[in-house]
Formats: sequence, C-alpha cells, structure tokens
Amino acid sequence: TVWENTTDCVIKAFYQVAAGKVKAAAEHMERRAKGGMTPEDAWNETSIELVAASTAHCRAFIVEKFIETVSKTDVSRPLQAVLCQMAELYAVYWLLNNKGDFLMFSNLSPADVDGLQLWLEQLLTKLRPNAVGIVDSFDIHDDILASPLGAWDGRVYERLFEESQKSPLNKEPVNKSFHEYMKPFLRSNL
Amino acid sequence: VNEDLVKERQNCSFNTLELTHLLDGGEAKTLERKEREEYFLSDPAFKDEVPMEYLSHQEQYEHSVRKACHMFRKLQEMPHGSMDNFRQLLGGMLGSAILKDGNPLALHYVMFLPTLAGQGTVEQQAYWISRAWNLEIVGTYAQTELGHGTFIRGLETTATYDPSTQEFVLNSPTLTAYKWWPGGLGHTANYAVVVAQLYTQGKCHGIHPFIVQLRDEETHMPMPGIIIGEIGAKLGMNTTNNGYLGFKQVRIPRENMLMKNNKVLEDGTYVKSPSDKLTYGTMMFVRVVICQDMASYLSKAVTIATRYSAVRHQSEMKPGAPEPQVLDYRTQQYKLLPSIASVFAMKFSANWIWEMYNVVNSELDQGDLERLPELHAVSCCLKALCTSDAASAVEIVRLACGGHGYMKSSNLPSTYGLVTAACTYEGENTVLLLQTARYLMKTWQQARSGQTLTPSVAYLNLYSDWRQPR
Repeated sequence: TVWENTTDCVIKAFYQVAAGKVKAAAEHMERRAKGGMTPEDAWNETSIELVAASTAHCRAFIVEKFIETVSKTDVSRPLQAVLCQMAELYAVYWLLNNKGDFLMFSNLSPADVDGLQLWLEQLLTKLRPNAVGIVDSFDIHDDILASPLGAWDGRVYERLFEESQKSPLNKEPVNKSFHEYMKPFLRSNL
Repeated sequence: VNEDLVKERQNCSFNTLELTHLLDGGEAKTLERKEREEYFLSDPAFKDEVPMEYLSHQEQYEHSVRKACHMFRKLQEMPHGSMDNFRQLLGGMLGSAILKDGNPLALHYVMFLPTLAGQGTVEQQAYWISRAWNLEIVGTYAQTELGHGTFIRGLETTATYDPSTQEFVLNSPTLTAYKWWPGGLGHTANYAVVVAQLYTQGKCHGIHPFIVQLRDEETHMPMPGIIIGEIGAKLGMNTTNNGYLGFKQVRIPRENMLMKNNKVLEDGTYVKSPSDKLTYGTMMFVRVVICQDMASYLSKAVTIATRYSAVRHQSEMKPGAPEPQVLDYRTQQYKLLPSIASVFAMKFSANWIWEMYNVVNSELDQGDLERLPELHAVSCCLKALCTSDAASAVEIVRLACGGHGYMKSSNLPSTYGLVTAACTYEGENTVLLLQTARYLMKTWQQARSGQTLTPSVAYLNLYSDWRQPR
C-alpha cells in the first residue's frame, strides 16, 4: 500500500476516500439512532457528512471515467499525451484540494504530499504550451464567445475600447445631469 | 492576429482539428455544427445595435421575444432540422450567443412539448402537440411554487374534480401556493402544464399535470381567475420572463388532465398507472443535458480567459526583463488549466452516463429494474457536481482576467449567471447530493452484509474494511 504517483493509485485513493466517507457517515448516523434519535433526526444531524460522502463518490466516478475514456480514445500520440496530462491534472488537482480526506482515508501519507504538489506543477508546465491550442480546439465562433478578451485574433484592447464606445453615455460629450444637478450643486458650494 | 497568439499556435504540439473532431463526435458532426452556426449567426436580425445591457428590463424582454420568434421560425425553415439543432438553440452555446440572457420561448420547447408527448394520451397528444408545434399556442411548465421547489410533494396548488360539470377546479389556497419561476410564464405563454394536487371523491391522490389556458388566444389578456405576471429582475437570465401564477377557482375540462399514466374517470374514479418510468426517463435526459451544457459554458469561459492570458503582459518576473505573458505565471496556470481539464471531465462523464441510461432503458423494457436506483443516484450527484464545479470555475477564470473580466462586455458575468442558475434548477444541488447519499447508505448496508453491488458502487465491497496503515 505504498503511495505511487500513478493514475491507478490515484483512482484507488479516490474510491478509498469515498468509501471512508460513506462508512463514517453511516456509522455516525447509526450511533445517533442507537442513542435514541429518530431516523429522520439522525439523518438531518449527519447530513453534512452525507453530502460530503456523496460528493466524494461522484468525484471518484468522474476521475475514473475521465482517465478510462482518455486511455481508450483512439487518437494520435501527441493528442493522447495532452489528454492524459489533462486527466492527470484533474485528478491531482482535486486530490490536493482535499488532501485532508486522502490523508484520513487513503494510503496517502504526509510525506507523499510534496511529490503530488510537484506532479501538479510538472503537469502545469507540460500543458502550458498547449493551453491556447486546447481552447482553440473547442472551436467556438467569435460571435458565440462574444467577448473582446477572447476573440480569435487577440485584438483585446482595440475591441475593449470599441465596446466602451457603445455605452449610451458616450453618445454626447456632456450629459444633461451636469446642467440639471451638478452645476447648481457645484455653484452652491462655491 | 496578435503576435503572442500566433506564437502560441505555432508552439502547439498536437493537431487542434483532431481534438475538435473528437469533441464534436467526428468530422461530419463538426461540419454540421459549423453550417448550423453560420446559418444562424450570419443573420443580421440577430445583431444588437445597442448591447442588451444598456436597454431597460422591458426593452430587453421585447428584443428577446423578437429574436426568439425569429430563431424558431428559422429553425422550422431549416432544410435539415434535427433535435441537435433544437438542443443547440435552447440550452447550448449557440442559443446563448443569440439570446445572451435567456430565451423567453425556451420552456415551450424544453418542457411544454416534451410533457405533452410524455404524459398525454394519444388523443391529447394529437390535439395539443399539433397546436403547440404549429405555434397556435405557446406553453410553459408550471411546477415550482413560491413556497415549494425541489420538494414537489409539498406543492399546494389544488385541482379538485367536480363530477357534476366534469371539470377540475384549480385553486391557490395561499400566497405560497402561487406558481413561481417558470420561464416564459410572465408575459409570453398563453397555456401551461400546471402541476397540482389532485383531489377527487374527497381524497388527495398527489401531484398531477393539467393543461390550463392562461391568456386569451387573441387578446393575450389573462383568463378569468388567473393572476399572472413576471417575478422581477434576477442575478442573470433576465430575459427568460420567469413568472408567477395564482388560481382563483379556475375551471378546466376533465380532458385537460394529462392522462397517459393516471386517469380520472367521468364519475371521479381515480385510476392509477402501473408504471411511471417515462417520467423518470425525461428527468435523466434533462440531467445529462445540463452536464453537457455546463461543459459548453465552461469551455466558452476558459477560451476567453486563456486567450486573454496569452495576450496580456504584466509586471516583471525578473528585474529588467520585459513584462511576461500572464499565462507564464504559475498561479495563472493553476487557475486556467484545471478549469480547462474540467470541461473534458464533464463532457466525458455526461457521455458515459448517457450510454448507461440507454443500457438501463433497454433493461427496463425487459422488466429489469435492478440498475434504475444506481442510475438515478449517479445522475443526481453528477448534475450537482458539474453545475457547482462549472460555477466555481467560471468565477475563477473571471478573476484570472483581472479587472477586464469584471466588464459585462467580457461575457464572463452573464456566463456565470447562466451557470450558477443551474445549481438550483432541476433539483437543488444539496438536495440531489442527499438523494445520492440515501442510495449510498442503503448500498453500504448491502456491502456490510456481503451482497454483490452494482458497478458504480462495487468499490464499497472492496474498501468496506479498509483501514489506513499506521
């Protein structure tokens, strides 16, 4: 049960966490019921842990399906590599975000956390050069993005300025509120 | 094209078109999608002279109705109409490009028509679906009330059968019984499927669907006894025309109860259906669609933020060196790349559950109900996680764009509005997670007693006695 930075080990750990949380919630609910609570009250009292168990179950499911789908997808080697990196990043990101759970319920030990952090950073480094390529692959039409920040041509500042010109306030150099409110106000304070 | 983006594209290690085809489901699907986008997006009728955010609430609604009518007219004129086109226009990215802040006619297609098809008898379908499909009437689906949402057994609206006139009498006994939230209900729809507690022969038989006329078909004035309007401005989706609806002893013919499953006979006798699996199927379908939509909206948000992060230069990483692309900062990568990965995670999980749904559905046809609870449990938690992850990720990537991400024109605020709404509709997330938890608790007991478990929970058998080595 030594921790390894592999997808098999990670998937197993996600399921260990899910099982651990399901078990903890079930035991705590049982204890409450044995202590004299009605099943409904025991359920309500345990509901924070129940939601956490459910979330852990689903996260394990998503991680497994992501890794499984990527490994079975028939694509070129360069794309396969990127997809694998994405799946690993997803798994390691959520693992590190919930490392307390993994330290409690899986065979991850505190000494393994540094290695996981390094793995995450290495994945970010590997994926960095392909970040624009990956989002380009989503192939989203500029009219659908509808954002000066995200247009294909990257004319961010020009487009932001063009958008600002659509503000109705910019249709005239002086707004009537100046004459109606500000001018009298300013004079009254002179 | 910005030179940084040119360099980024030159340095990409894989063929982006290959990934596009993979995500679309093949080259032919990509072409089909692009044709569809061109067909709609090139139409000048969809262009806004003034951005919608500068219009009043009322003007925004009026523009949206105009665009929605034009959109569906075009859809009906399309040479190769398909369900995929509907999906893209109703919930997908294409629809949100045309109607950024919600479609007032969406519920007509998303809920009204499918409910007529799923819960109406053959005769009811023949009459109502043809009227709805030909746009003689516009409908919505009124279930949620001011005082009750996800817990539908708690709904208060009553439909009491009067055998002397063979009519149902609909009534809102309290203010909290008013229908609240249905899209298009405010000023758009003239009919609704209304979900109400059915009373006949002095007994309550639980919630059932009824077709109710809300407005006159010519004048659009509210019908007698119908109290109707729009609920007001919201965080997002402000052109969906979400409405309220109260009933003051509104009479409808007996034939207006959708009776494919359960029936009320002329004398008031209630006849219960042996199976309600069709209702279950619709629910599953909607949840898969929500997960796919979350992947789409998030893909839009990460595209905006990633391209911007490649173009934007900021600060000094090394003294005297030029300002680097913000994409080179580790913290920026940490915001963007896991969010990009989430798009794939959601997409692949949704595909998987859709396949599982089809398998379970074919098992159901043979009377095998064994995997139904498992499917229900997975779909509940998946909807909850996809929507909450998408909402968090859209906010993270908005922050990754600094002040410019706060601009409405960045399209990130309205994307957040669309995504965060999904955390609540079609089953509030915490309630859905507790539904999955209920299944997990039952399964846990089975695991403890050594029973064989279905695939998605088989791990409970493996790890039920597992302890961390100390």
